Amino acid sequence: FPNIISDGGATVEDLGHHAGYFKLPKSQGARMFYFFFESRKKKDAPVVIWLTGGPGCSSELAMFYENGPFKIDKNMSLAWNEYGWDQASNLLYVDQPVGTGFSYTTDKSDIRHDETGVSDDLYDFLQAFFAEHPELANKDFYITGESYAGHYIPAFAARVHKGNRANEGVHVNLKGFAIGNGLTDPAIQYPAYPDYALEMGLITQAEHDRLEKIVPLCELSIKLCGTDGTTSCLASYLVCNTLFTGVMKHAGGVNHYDIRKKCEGSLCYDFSNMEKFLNLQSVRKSLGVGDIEFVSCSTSVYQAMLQDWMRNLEVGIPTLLEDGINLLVYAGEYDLICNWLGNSRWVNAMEWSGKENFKASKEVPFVVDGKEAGKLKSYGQLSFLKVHDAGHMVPMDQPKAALEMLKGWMENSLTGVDAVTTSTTTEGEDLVAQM
Amino acid sequence: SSSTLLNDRSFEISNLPLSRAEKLIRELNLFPKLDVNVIDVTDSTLASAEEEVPSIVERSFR
Repeated sequence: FPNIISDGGATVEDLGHHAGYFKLPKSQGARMFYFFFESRKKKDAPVVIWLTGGPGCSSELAMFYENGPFKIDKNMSLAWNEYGWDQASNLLYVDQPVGTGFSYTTDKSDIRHDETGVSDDLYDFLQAFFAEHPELANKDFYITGESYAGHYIPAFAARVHKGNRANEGVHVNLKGFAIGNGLTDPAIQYPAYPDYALEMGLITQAEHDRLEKIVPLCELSIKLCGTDGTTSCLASYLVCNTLFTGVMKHAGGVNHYDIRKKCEGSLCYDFSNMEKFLNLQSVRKSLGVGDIEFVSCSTSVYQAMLQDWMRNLEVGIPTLLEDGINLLVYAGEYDLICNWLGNSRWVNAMEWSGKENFKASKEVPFVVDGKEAGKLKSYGQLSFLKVHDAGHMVPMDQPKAALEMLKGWMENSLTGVDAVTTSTTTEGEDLVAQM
Repeated sequence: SSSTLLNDRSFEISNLPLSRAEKLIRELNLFPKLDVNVIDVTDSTLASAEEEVPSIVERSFR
């Protein structure tokens, strides 16, 4: 970004890197900041939007440390990321919900509290973006993201689908949505904490059994929260999080994003270079953000989502599957906080026409460079991938596998040519029933 | 009530939402100057230009 070529020159256009602000129509005074990187390869590549979780963390976290075109070197220069997802897509990063990153508002009431607010903002942004880039509007469109975006993604996908069916504005060619180590169905994922922790040797059987006593309480509280509760959802958040903190209390200081690692004191990762870089005056000037601060993660946005946290976002997914929209759920196997077991359980439990076939489908290796990079289970529009040797941030831990996963999924060739079927149906259950 | 039921001190202050949000940020070694990007309309040059701008303003950068 420093050393920018002067504004408005055609050469800058050729480089295909854009940044901008979108005025949120359903707000008092909010502007959403985004990055758009044209595909490094095929100009007719699909459009992929990435949503970071937190909740309340900025998209630049993923852009610089996971799957964006650049990495930040120690001396604040940028190096190309060989496995950036712009290798296979026209790639969008949006700072949302408003209040995080360079997105800002002049009115605190614009801070979003639920998925209706989030999905409406993203939908309105997408409409304006495609109006600005009409040449992209008919491209295949995929929604991807991670962690708390396991809430945002299905909500946004449902909003796009609803808009298309009602012929609202520009028709969006939504082909699929992918959730990485997400939180989508808390009623299934929270009770999976003690089971995953026991399986991975983080807690004893006795500690597991003690935590199991909380599960009925947590499940009841989530049921009370439902899809539109308020204070009941807050209570559920407090009750159910004792399952997670109960595991962590006995897990010997493991990094809950990657149980193979330990946090150094309170430090599990060091993303501080991102803040340094984005606060460089030359970078701010290049991006046109003026004197707007960069908020890497927002505690206020996090808290504003507390009533949203325990809501079930799986409910809107079956309709999307039945209408032919693909879903990929993937999870690094060493992540505790959004572990693969909880994700696998809600995916297997989803009520849709392909449920039994999916459950019975064979588990096949996901092979990259002739080596098994994960275990894949799929049927029809639905795919579940357990990624080996990765934690919460799969594109950071397994960048090549993540890029191949994206490419294969968008080309409907995830199982790949050289996939070897090595497992029997019962092992398929393994992904779920092993516990 | 569940904490008394389970004799579990997980309801300590460190687990309340704000603390969890701050812990998340500390774990990533991040130090945002603001806890949220709400700008004061009166003193921002940007805000004063708000009314006339189109819904999306984009620029190319290198």
